[in-house]
Amino acid sequence: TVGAVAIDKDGNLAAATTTGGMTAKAAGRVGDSPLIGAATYAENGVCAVSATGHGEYFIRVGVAKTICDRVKLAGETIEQASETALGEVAELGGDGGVIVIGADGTFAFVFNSEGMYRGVVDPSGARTAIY
Amino acid sequence: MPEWRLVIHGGAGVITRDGMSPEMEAAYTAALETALEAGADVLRSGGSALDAVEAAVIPMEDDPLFNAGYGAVMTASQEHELDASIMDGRERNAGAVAGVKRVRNPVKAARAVMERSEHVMFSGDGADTFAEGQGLDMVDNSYFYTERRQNALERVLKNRQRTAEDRHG
Repeated sequence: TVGAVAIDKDGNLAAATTTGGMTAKAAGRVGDSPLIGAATYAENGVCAVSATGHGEYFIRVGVAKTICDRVKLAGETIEQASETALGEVAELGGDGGVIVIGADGTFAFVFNSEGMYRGVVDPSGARTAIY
Repeated sequence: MPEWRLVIHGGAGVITRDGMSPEMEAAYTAALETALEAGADVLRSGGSALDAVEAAVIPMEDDPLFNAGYGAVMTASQEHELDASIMDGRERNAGAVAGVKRVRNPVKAARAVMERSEHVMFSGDGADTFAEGQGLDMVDNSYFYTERRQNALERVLKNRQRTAEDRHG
């Protein structure tokens, strides 16, 4: 799975995610699909999220929308909201990660797997990480 | 607050230093930097966040290192079925495709659904047909094939057991 979230100079947020799904998945199964609200979500003034991991757990938790709603309604930081949502995924037996950008441009990489290919770029430069 | 910012991921899972050679790590780092630069180029020139996320995802779809587009994993029936979604925070407009087999860049199909249809999601043959009708680049399903993913499929089918990496979408 790959994904991106961004904030532009006007403060607009966007998110995108693409995946090939799980190896040897049954034909027609859409369990790994980055459904809007599960793995992809963006709302100006709140946050933008793209997720990767055990797709069906992310669908059951509604991870991306959960994160944005916790930021919007509970006033949590994007890190707090992401950790809570991924905690629910872990409780069900899944793992994975999210990338998030908040309305103020702050960002977070949150994952409960051993690693996540990830990177960030802004006018100050680009950084990447794997582990 | 930064003037603009882009954040990307190329998947998560069991990624250990023991299991990755320096050459492989360098290849992944270079691929991530390519994707970052594609999106940054949009934002640096005043483009929209929506254009930036699409621009960043496309090179990862085209890179066999990642499980998206060229180099994606195989289904049990030895095909590739791809999924993508995109969302614009301005109006909470969204588009998605599931189970496409012929559109080269699924994120473009998702954006076409968002911007050129009245709907949010298309799946299967209908999604491919819609993408083709929108003039997107179409390929044979074999375009997505790589030996690495064929070997992974054969291992899973033989052992009847997936590793953590196999389970990740």
